[in-house]
Amino acid sequence: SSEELNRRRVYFQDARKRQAYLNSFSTAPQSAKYGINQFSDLSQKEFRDLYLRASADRAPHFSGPKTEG
Amino acid sequence: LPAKFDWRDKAAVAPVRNQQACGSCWAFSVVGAVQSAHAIEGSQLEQLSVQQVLDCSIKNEGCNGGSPVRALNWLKQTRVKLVPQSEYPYKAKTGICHFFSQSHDGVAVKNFAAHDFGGQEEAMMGQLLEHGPLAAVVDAVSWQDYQGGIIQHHCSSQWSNHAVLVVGYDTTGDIPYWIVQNSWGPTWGNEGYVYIKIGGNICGIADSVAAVIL
Repeated sequence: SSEELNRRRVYFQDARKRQAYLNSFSTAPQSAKYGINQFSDLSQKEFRDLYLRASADRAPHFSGPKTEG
Repeated sequence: LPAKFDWRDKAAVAPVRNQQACGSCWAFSVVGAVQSAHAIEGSQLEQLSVQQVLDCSIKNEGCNGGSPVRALNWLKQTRVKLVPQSEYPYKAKTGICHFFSQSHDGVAVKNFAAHDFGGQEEAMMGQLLEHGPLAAVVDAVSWQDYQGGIIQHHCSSQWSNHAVLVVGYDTTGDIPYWIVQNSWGPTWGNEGYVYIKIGGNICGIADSVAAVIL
């Protein structure tokens, strides 16, 4: 429907703004790039509700020797 | 540790798959780790059934979400054999669990090791080399817009919401990074993979990491 199309257009425009912000941190050549992909016409809530459904059980800290920091 | 290592070079990683509109990443990460461990043991690399884990691991919630560690606990305790994907195909919907007899061909999980490697990402590299690809849970909110390259910002730890498979690392360039297989299809990111900077627990990559033992 045209209502749905308009909503998707707004989400797409929001994504473009979000991507511009994210890319403003990507200065080095190998840095991550953010842009249009198959999720660009989803709202952030739709994306979370559909794709970010995992939970992590608390795991014990690895007991080997510290090698960083 | 070698400066770079990638289980794909050893033909131990199955192709990138697509979970579609189903919150099944937790099952894809676990099945990915099991099928890689099976190949590393010397068997032919074979895709195993994600749908079986989705339908039968009842302490998880199918397409509504789950935890890799809970799924591995279920595999370990029940000694259920994961059957080939061709025998129990993926439908992107939670369904009724299909049972197979213990004599049916499949891959069982003997044990697993889940750890928090925060501050110890080098030790995590050792775990990757020793046990094969690792199931990890990350914060993937910013991945909605990811196109490629090495993620170094905009990714929190301790807010995990997505499960993935760590298949390798590369420390030869200016920015060392993890090579991570996602389950959003081969057109997403770097042909279905995402690269995450090593050190600093970016995206919470080291917070909850599980290795499978067959």
